[in-house]
Amino acid sequence: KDSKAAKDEL
Amino acid sequence: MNVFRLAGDMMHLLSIVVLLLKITGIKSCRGISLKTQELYLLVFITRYLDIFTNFVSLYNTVMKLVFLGTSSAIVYYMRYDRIIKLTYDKEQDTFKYLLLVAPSAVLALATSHVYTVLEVLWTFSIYLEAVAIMPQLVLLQRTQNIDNLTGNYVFLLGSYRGLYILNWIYRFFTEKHYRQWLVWTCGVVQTIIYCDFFYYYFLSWQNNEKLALPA
Repeated sequence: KDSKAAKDEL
Repeated sequence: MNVFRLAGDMMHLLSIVVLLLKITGIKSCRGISLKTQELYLLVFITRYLDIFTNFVSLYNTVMKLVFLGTSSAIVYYMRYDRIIKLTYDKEQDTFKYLLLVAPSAVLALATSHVYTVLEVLWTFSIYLEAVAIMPQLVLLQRTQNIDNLTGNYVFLLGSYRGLYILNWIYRFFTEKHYRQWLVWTCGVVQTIIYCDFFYYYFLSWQNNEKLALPA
């Protein structure tokens, strides 16, 4: 779950 | 998106613009590490493989394409431009790729959240980005008379990392499910790597002297 959240950053 | 994230992205973009201006404007890539630039290109390629499958926003997609395009252009100029390639300090830029790529790959395989190709490569890109500046910092130490553009390039890149940390702190307090230890740890490590550079950058700025890093 946590790695999904970072996908909105560059 | 918060103001820290936006400012961070703009610093990142600006750093690339400064570098491209230096390279194409004065037709010289003196003091710039091709190894660092190639590692960044690898970071962008492995991280943005999801560009067409995971749509976040038009902003994100455009920025990803810009980063891929500009970093490819920089590598192209340094390797193949008839005039620019002559100014590359090849003998000084001796950092071994494997020293950074191998540990990043091992860590990515060991700690990836899910074992899909995209996810492992994404994790790899997070680790690699944290250390990709090292060949550049080593080269700066060896370069006499660092020109302003090169110093500013590294400064802008470091600012981008610092602003991302502020962005994470902000998101930590404003978003419920924002817990990303991997990204945070790598981001903090990456910013710490710049500390020494920042110290000398401010020192030279304060004393109005040319930037020089002690070997």
